Amino acid sequence: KASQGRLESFFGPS
Amino acid sequence: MFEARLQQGALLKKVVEAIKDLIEDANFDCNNSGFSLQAMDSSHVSLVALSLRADGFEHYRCDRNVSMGMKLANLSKILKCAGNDDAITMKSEDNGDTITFMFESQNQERLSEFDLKLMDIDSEHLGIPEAEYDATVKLPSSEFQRIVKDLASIGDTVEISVTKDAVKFGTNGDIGSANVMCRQNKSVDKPEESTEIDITEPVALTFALRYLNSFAKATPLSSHVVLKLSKDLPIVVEYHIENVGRLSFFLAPKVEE
Repeated sequence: KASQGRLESFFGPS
Repeated sequence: MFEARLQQGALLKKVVEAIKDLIEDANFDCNNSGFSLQAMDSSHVSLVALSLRADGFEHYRCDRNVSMGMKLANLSKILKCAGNDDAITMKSEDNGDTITFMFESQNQERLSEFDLKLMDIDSEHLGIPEAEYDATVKLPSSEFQRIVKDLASIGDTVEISVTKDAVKFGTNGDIGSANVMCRQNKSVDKPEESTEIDITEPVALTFALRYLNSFAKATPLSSHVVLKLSKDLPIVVEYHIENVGRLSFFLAPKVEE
């Protein structure tokens, strides 16, 4: 089963 | 002070209509180079990035960097009062607590002004690295809109897979399954119908259709949409606004547990 990723797991704070 | 005039005011109306259901409020950042916004939806699954270049406006002045917080629903209410052929001028004093929208009809016979109260909004900016993507697909925006709408009637998620000749969109649901394939077609006689694929590595990723359908509300902004995909990275769904800038959406993929 696939779960929804969140953006913070891919992009860091600027 | 900040002052910017957009002859094609309809562009601003279309931008706000495209994002207002995805994000509730946002800071509009203005500096010398232009007018921009970055905001995530409340679940932090998708992100909107708008960039309108200063030279895309007929007149643009920004004496110091300003960040203007607005509730998108309120901004939408005001912009709905602008005619589709109106020019829109935005004005705000330094440290002002309102932004003024001035609408001018084409024949200059009707002038109206609306003031919107600004808000303090805490926003988290994410650093989005400039990346080379495994696959870039440019297809007619109306085609993309149709595909994500059609597939959403069958399933909740879509697998987008790109090879050098085609892009495939597939879904599964309780009632069955669906697949749509678009072949590369660099149509020269009808450039508005072209589909172009630029690929370094075949890629397949799964995304929630609900968000892609929301992004497709930007369709009126551009004849084409650009999809950028890399393994294990958010997809970029980009609408280029001719001579003015672009509206980009990022969506985190579904990840296998």
